[in-house]
Amino acid sequence: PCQGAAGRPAILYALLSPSVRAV
Amino acid sequence: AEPFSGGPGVPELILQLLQLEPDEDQVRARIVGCLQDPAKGRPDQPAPFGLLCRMADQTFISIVDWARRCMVFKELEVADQMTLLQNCWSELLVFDHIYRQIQHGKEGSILLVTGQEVELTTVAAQAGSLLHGLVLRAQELVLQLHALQLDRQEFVCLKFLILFSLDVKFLNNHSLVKDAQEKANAALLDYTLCHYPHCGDKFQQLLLCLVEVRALSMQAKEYLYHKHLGNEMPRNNLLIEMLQAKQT
Repeated sequence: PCQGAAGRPAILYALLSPSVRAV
Repeated sequence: AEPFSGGPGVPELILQLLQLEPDEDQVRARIVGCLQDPAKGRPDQPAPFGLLCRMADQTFISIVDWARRCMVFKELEVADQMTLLQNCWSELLVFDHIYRQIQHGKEGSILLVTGQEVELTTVAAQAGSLLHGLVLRAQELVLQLHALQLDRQEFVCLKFLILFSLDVKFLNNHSLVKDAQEKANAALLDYTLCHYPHCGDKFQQLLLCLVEVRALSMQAKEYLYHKHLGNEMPRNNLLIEMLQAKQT
Protein backbone atom coordinates (compact mmCIF):
# COMPACT_ATOMS: atom_id res chain seq x y z
CA PRO A 1 0.00 0.00 0.00
CA CYS A 2 0.91 3.65 -0.25
CA GLN A 3 2.88 4.70 2.78
CA GLY A 4 3.34 8.24 4.00
CA ALA A 5 6.00 9.56 6.28
CA ALA A 6 7.39 7.06 8.79
CA GLY A 7 5.56 4.11 7.24
CA ARG A 8 2.16 5.64 7.92
CA PRO A 9 -0.80 5.12 5.59
CA ALA A 10 -0.76 7.83 2.95
CA ILE A 11 -4.52 8.12 2.50
CA LEU A 12 -5.11 8.58 6.22
CA TYR A 13 -2.29 11.12 6.36
CA ALA A 14 -3.91 13.00 3.50
CA LEU A 15 -7.24 12.99 5.32
CA LEU A 16 -5.72 14.35 8.51
CA SER A 17 -3.02 16.71 7.34
CA PRO A 18 -4.34 20.29 7.05
CA SER A 19 -1.76 21.15 4.40
CA VAL A 20 -2.74 18.21 2.23
CA ARG A 21 -6.47 18.78 2.70
CA ALA A 22 -6.10 22.43 1.73
CA VAL A 23 -4.78 21.52 -1.72
CA ALA B 1 -33.10 10.56 14.34
CA GLU B 2 -33.56 10.38 18.06
CA PRO B 3 -34.34 13.90 19.26
CA PHE B 4 -31.97 15.21 21.83
CA SER B 5 -32.83 17.41 24.73
CA GLY B 6 -30.26 18.48 27.25
CA GLY B 7 -31.21 18.55 30.83
CA PRO B 8 -30.02 17.55 34.22
CA GLY B 9 -27.60 14.70 34.51
CA VAL B 10 -26.10 14.97 31.04
CA PRO B 11 -22.39 15.73 31.44
CA GLU B 12 -20.94 18.59 29.43
CA LEU B 13 -18.63 16.25 27.51
CA ILE B 14 -21.60 14.22 26.28
CA LEU B 15 -23.48 17.40 25.31
CA GLN B 16 -20.51 18.50 23.22
CA LEU B 17 -20.22 15.07 21.60
CA LEU B 18 -23.91 15.10 20.69
CA GLN B 19 -23.40 18.40 18.90
CA LEU B 20 -20.52 16.89 16.93
CA GLU B 21 -22.54 13.96 15.68
CA PRO B 22 -22.78 14.00 11.91
CA ASP B 23 -26.18 14.26 10.30
CA GLU B 24 -27.02 10.75 9.16
CA ASP B 25 -28.94 11.97 6.10
CA GLN B 26 -25.98 14.07 4.95
CA VAL B 27 -23.57 11.18 5.46
CA ARG B 28 -25.87 8.88 3.51
CA ALA B 29 -26.25 11.38 0.66
CA ARG B 30 -22.49 11.95 0.44
CA ILE B 31 -21.68 8.25 0.38
CA VAL B 32 -24.42 7.41 -2.12
CA GLY B 33 -23.01 10.20 -4.31
CA CYS B 34 -19.48 8.79 -4.02
CA LEU B 35 -20.64 5.32 -5.02
CA GLN B 36 -22.21 6.57 -8.24
CA ASP B 37 -20.30 6.52 -11.46
CA PRO B 38 -19.74 10.19 -12.33
CA ALA B 39 -18.97 9.44 -15.98
CA LYS B 40 -22.30 7.79 -16.67
CA GLY B 41 -24.41 9.63 -14.14
CA ARG B 42 -26.03 6.49 -12.84
CA PRO B 43 -25.31 4.18 -9.93
CA ASP B 44 -22.17 2.18 -10.43
CA GLN B 45 -22.74 -1.53 -10.45
CA PRO B 46 -19.58 -3.36 -9.49
CA ALA B 47 -19.70 -6.76 -7.84
CA PRO B 48 -21.53 -6.43 -4.52
CA PHE B 49 -18.36 -7.10 -2.55
CA GLY B 50 -16.50 -4.32 -4.36
CA LEU B 51 -19.35 -1.97 -3.64
CA LEU B 52 -19.28 -2.91 0.04
CA CYS B 53 -15.54 -2.20 0.15
CA ARG B 54 -16.04 1.28 -1.30
CA MET B 55 -18.93 1.83 1.09
CA ALA B 56 -16.72 0.88 4.04
CA ASP B 57 -13.95 3.19 2.77
CA GLN B 58 -16.38 6.10 2.56
CA THR B 59 -17.82 5.32 5.97
CA PHE B 60 -14.33 5.42 7.43
CA ILE B 61 -13.71 8.77 5.74
CA SER B 62 -16.82 10.08 7.53
CA ILE B 63 -15.46 8.71 10.79
CA VAL B 64 -12.15 10.50 10.21
CA ASP B 65 -14.08 13.72 9.57
CA TRP B 66 -15.92 13.23 12.86
CA ALA B 67 -12.67 12.58 14.72
CA ARG B 68 -11.08 15.72 13.25
CA ARG B 69 -13.91 17.80 14.73
CA CYS B 70 -13.73 16.10 18.14
CA MET B 71 -12.47 18.06 21.11
CA VAL B 72 -9.01 16.99 22.30
CA PHE B 73 -8.41 15.01 19.08
CA LYS B 74 -8.34 18.21 17.03
CA GLU B 75 -5.73 19.64 19.42
CA LEU B 76 -3.33 16.75 18.83
CA GLU B 77 -0.56 16.76 16.27
CA VAL B 78 -1.20 14.69 13.15
CA ALA B 79 1.22 11.95 14.28
CA ASP B 80 -0.83 11.30 17.42
CA GLN B 81 -4.08 11.53 15.46
CA MET B 82 -2.81 8.86 13.10
CA THR B 83 -1.63 6.66 15.94
CA LEU B 84 -5.05 6.83 17.59
CA LEU B 85 -6.96 6.09 14.39
CA GLN B 86 -4.62 3.29 13.37
CA ASN B 87 -5.38 1.69 16.73
CA CYS B 88 -9.17 1.90 16.54
CA TRP B 89 -10.29 2.30 12.91
CA SER B 90 -11.87 -1.14 12.66
CA GLU B 91 -13.59 -0.82 16.04
CA LEU B 92 -15.11 2.51 15.05
CA LEU B 93 -16.40 0.96 11.84
CA VAL B 94 -17.87 -2.02 13.69
CA PHE B 95 -19.47 0.22 16.32
CA ASP B 96 -20.91 2.47 13.61
CA HIS B 97 -22.49 -0.60 12.00
CA ILE B 98 -23.77 -1.89 15.35
CA TYR B 99 -25.45 1.38 16.29
CA ARG B 100 -27.08 1.68 12.87
CA GLN B 101 -28.61 -1.77 13.41
CA ILE B 102 -29.88 -0.78 16.87
CA GLN B 103 -31.64 2.19 15.29
CA HIS B 104 -32.85 -0.02 12.43
CA GLY B 105 -34.46 -2.31 14.98
CA LYS B 106 -35.11 -5.31 12.72
CA GLU B 107 -33.65 -8.69 13.58
CA GLY B 108 -34.17 -10.16 10.12
CA SER B 109 -32.24 -7.59 8.13
CA ILE B 110 -29.34 -5.17 8.28
CA LEU B 111 -29.30 -1.53 7.25
CA LEU B 112 -26.36 -0.26 5.22
CA VAL B 113 -24.99 3.27 5.50
CA THR B 114 -26.52 3.97 2.09
CA GLY B 115 -29.99 3.28 3.47
CA GLN B 116 -30.29 -0.05 1.69
CA GLU B 117 -31.82 -2.88 3.69
CA VAL B 118 -30.37 -6.36 3.22
CA GLU B 119 -32.24 -9.43 4.44
CA LEU B 120 -30.14 -11.81 6.53
CA THR B 121 -31.33 -14.63 4.28
CA THR B 122 -29.67 -12.80 1.39
CA VAL B 123 -26.46 -12.44 3.41
CA ALA B 124 -26.57 -16.17 4.17
CA ALA B 125 -27.09 -17.03 0.52
CA GLN B 126 -24.62 -14.61 -1.10
CA ALA B 127 -22.01 -13.36 1.35
CA GLY B 128 -19.95 -16.46 2.01
CA SER B 129 -19.60 -18.17 5.35
CA LEU B 130 -16.94 -15.86 6.82
CA LEU B 131 -18.87 -12.65 6.20
CA HIS B 132 -22.14 -14.28 7.17
CA GLY B 133 -20.58 -15.40 10.46
CA LEU B 134 -19.34 -11.86 11.09
CA VAL B 135 -22.77 -10.37 10.42
CA LEU B 136 -24.46 -12.85 12.76
CA ARG B 137 -21.93 -12.19 15.52
CA ALA B 138 -22.54 -8.47 15.11
CA GLN B 139 -26.29 -9.05 15.32
CA GLU B 140 -25.79 -10.77 18.68
CA LEU B 141 -24.06 -7.68 20.00
CA VAL B 142 -26.88 -5.54 18.59
CA LEU B 143 -29.35 -7.58 20.63
CA GLN B 144 -27.17 -7.31 23.70
CA LEU B 145 -26.91 -3.52 23.44
CA HIS B 146 -30.59 -3.24 22.64
CA ALA B 147 -31.38 -5.19 25.82
CA LEU B 148 -29.07 -2.84 27.70
CA GLN B 149 -31.07 0.08 26.26
CA LEU B 150 -28.02 1.79 24.81
CA ASP B 151 -29.04 5.38 24.10
CA ARG B 152 -27.56 8.09 21.89
CA GLN B 153 -25.78 9.80 24.77
CA GLU B 154 -24.01 6.56 25.70
CA PHE B 155 -23.27 5.79 22.07
CA VAL B 156 -21.41 9.07 21.47
CA CYS B 157 -19.47 8.67 24.71
CA LEU B 158 -18.48 5.08 23.91
CA LYS B 159 -17.39 6.14 20.43
CA PHE B 160 -15.18 8.80 21.99
CA LEU B 161 -13.77 6.19 24.40
CA ILE B 162 -12.96 3.89 21.47
CA LEU B 163 -11.14 6.76 19.72
CA PHE B 164 -8.99 7.32 22.80
CA SER B 165 -8.61 3.68 23.79
CA LEU B 166 -4.86 3.50 23.30
CA ASP B 167 -2.29 3.35 26.09
CA VAL B 168 -0.85 6.87 26.28
CA LYS B 169 2.71 5.54 26.20
CA PHE B 170 2.34 5.22 22.42
CA LEU B 171 1.52 8.91 22.05
CA ASN B 172 3.47 12.14 22.22
CA ASN B 173 0.86 14.12 24.13
CA HIS B 174 0.29 11.88 27.14
CA SER B 175 -1.48 14.33 29.39
CA LEU B 176 -4.11 15.55 26.93
CA VAL B 177 -5.13 12.02 25.94
CA LYS B 178 -5.08 10.66 29.48
CA ASP B 179 -7.26 13.56 30.57
CA ALA B 180 -9.72 12.81 27.74
CA GLN B 181 -9.90 9.13 28.70
CA GLU B 182 -10.57 9.94 32.34
CA LYS B 183 -13.18 12.59 31.56
CA ALA B 184 -15.03 10.33 29.11
CA ASN B 185 -15.08 7.43 31.58
CA ALA B 186 -16.32 9.72 34.34
CA ALA B 187 -18.98 11.24 32.06
CA LEU B 188 -20.30 7.82 31.06
CA LEU B 189 -20.36 6.61 34.66
CA ASP B 190 -22.16 9.76 35.85
CA TYR B 191 -24.65 9.60 33.00
CA THR B 192 -25.55 5.93 33.48
CA LEU B 193 -25.88 6.28 37.26
CA CYS B 194 -28.12 9.33 36.88
CA HIS B 195 -30.33 8.06 34.04
CA TYR B 196 -30.38 4.32 34.74
CA PRO B 197 -30.23 4.09 38.54
CA HIS B 198 -32.19 0.83 38.44
CA CYS B 199 -29.37 -0.70 36.38
CA GLY B 200 -26.42 -0.11 38.67
CA ASP B 201 -23.87 -1.95 36.56
CA LYS B 202 -24.80 -0.46 33.19
CA PHE B 203 -21.47 1.32 32.98
CA GLN B 204 -19.56 -1.96 33.42
CA GLN B 205 -21.89 -3.75 31.00
CA LEU B 206 -21.29 -1.11 28.33
CA LEU B 207 -17.52 -1.36 28.74
CA LEU B 208 -17.79 -5.14 28.42
CA CYS B 209 -19.58 -4.62 25.12
CA LEU B 210 -16.55 -2.67 23.92
CA VAL B 211 -14.50 -5.82 24.50
CA GLU B 212 -16.81 -7.62 22.09
CA VAL B 213 -16.54 -4.72 19.62
CA ARG B 214 -12.77 -5.19 19.75
CA ALA B 215 -13.08 -8.95 19.21
CA LEU B 216 -15.46 -8.42 16.30
CA SER B 217 -13.12 -5.89 14.74
CA MET B 218 -10.23 -8.35 14.97
CA GLN B 219 -12.34 -10.95 13.18
CA ALA B 220 -13.31 -8.38 10.56
CA LYS B 221 -9.65 -7.53 9.96
CA GLU B 222 -8.84 -11.22 9.54
CA TYR B 223 -11.64 -11.42 6.99
CA LEU B 224 -10.30 -8.39 5.10
CA TYR B 225 -6.81 -9.85 5.09
CA HIS B 226 -8.18 -13.13 3.77
CA LYS B 227 -9.90 -11.27 0.92
CA HIS B 228 -6.73 -9.29 0.30
CA LEU B 229 -4.65 -12.46 0.02
CA GLY B 230 -7.20 -13.81 -2.43
CA ASN B 231 -6.78 -10.67 -4.59
CA GLU B 232 -10.45 -9.90 -4.08
CA MET B 233 -10.05 -6.39 -2.70
CA PRO B 234 -10.34 -3.34 -4.98
CA ARG B 235 -7.17 -1.37 -5.68
CA ASN B 236 -6.31 1.66 -3.57
CA ASN B 237 -8.57 0.42 -0.81
CA LEU B 238 -8.29 2.57 2.30
CA LEU B 239 -9.10 -0.25 4.69
CA ILE B 240 -6.36 -2.47 3.27
CA GLU B 241 -3.96 0.42 3.64
CA MET B 242 -5.05 0.75 7.28
CA LEU B 243 -4.71 -3.00 7.74
CA GLN B 244 -1.16 -3.03 6.46
CA ALA B 245 0.03 0.16 8.11
CA LYS B 246 2.66 -0.13 10.76
CA GLN B 247 0.95 -0.64 14.08
CA THR B 248 2.08 0.93 17.32
